[in-house]
This record gives sequence, C-alpha cells and structure tokens, in this order.
Amino acid sequence: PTPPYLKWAESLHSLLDDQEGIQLFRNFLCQEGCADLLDFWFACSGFRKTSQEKRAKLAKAIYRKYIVDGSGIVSRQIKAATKSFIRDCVGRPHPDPAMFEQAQTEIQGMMEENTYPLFLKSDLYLEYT
Amino acid sequence: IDSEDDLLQECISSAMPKKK
Repeated sequence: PTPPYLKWAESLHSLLDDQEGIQLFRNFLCQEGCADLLDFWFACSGFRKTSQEKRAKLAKAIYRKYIVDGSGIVSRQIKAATKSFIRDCVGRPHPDPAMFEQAQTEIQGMMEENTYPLFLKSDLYLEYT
Repeated sequence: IDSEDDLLQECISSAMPKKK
C-alpha cells in the first residue's frame, strides 16, 4: 500500500484527510506564522455541520477571530466583497450554513497555490519522508 | 454556556478526520 506521506503529495485534500498529515502541515504553517489559514479552513467545514442553535454564536466567533481584524493572515487573503457578505450574514439570527463557503474557497486556493507546494518542498516534510 | 473560543475549538475538531 502507498505510505501516507506519499498520498499527502497528491493533493491538498489527501493531506487534509489524514490526521498526521494535518499535524505536520500545521507545524509547518506555525513556523511560517500562518496556522490560522488551516484552522479557518476547518472552522468553515465544521460550521456547515453545526446545529442551528449554535450557528449564530459560532458565526460571530469565526468572524471575530479571523475576519474582523483586517491585519490577520486570513482576513488579508479574503476578498473585500466576501468579507462584506459575511458581515451581513453574521448579524442575522439564523445564519446560512454556507455563509463561509466563498471565504473557504479563497483560503483553499491560496493554500493550494502557495503554502501547500512550499510544504512539500520544506525540510519538515522531506525529513519526515 | 460555552465560551466563543471553546465553541470554535469544538467546531474545528468536528471537521477533522477521525483516527483510522
């Protein structure tokens, strides 16, 4: 069978589908000062599955932690129009489960083009393999 | 009542793949 660390090099999704892969990628992102990208990506996935009674509070928590401060790594990578859409949704009593989908897509695109290829060339990954 | 941080952590963990 293919060892997990070779699977991680196939796609970002293969990497994010494996606990050890996530851990190593997160360590790499911590070194680079951008672990929030990964946490935000998982927060968006988790948000979709969250029960309706927790959703409004969770939307505020995600918004406050990653988006409201324009100097944060996540906020800087999300388009202004997407942020303004999220700001409108956060104020609603029953936020849409898909309200973070566009932002998640933008952050994922950034990871696929930038941090994920860097990770595959990093000492951390090469030493692991 | 959960704090916002706890809620966020719980949400992130819920989206992670389970141990294989």
